[in-house]
Amino acid sequence: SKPQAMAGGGGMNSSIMPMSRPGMGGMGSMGMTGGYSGANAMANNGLSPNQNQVLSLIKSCPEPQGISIQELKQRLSGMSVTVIRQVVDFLSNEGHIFSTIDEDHFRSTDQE
Amino acid sequence: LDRIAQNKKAALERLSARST
Repeated sequence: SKPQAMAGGGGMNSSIMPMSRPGMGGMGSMGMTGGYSGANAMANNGLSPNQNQVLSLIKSCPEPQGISIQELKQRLSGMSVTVIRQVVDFLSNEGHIFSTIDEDHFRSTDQE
Repeated sequence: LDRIAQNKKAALERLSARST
């Protein structure tokens, strides 16, 4: 038959707590923003920003024969043909896009 | 046009092979 010591002790402590909060200061403001930006660089489906850009351009092209490498290059000023080729190769291997009339024209698979 | 359909079919197969 032992009375619970905790209940009494807790009550006493709580009257002290608000005055001196050891170690609590600053923790809330510091940590939050750091970790998030990294997740944004690698967007949704695990594709790189370049790959997503190319894929969405190909998706947005209504032509039945698809979009040409030349057209992709014009729209993606700043991306070299070499890089575009690499991205297109990758997307094609994954099955997101496919070549149409020749190896220079591509269409997206998930566009009807 | 047949070639386009074939390429699309092949691409869709690659896609589903990846996702399963």
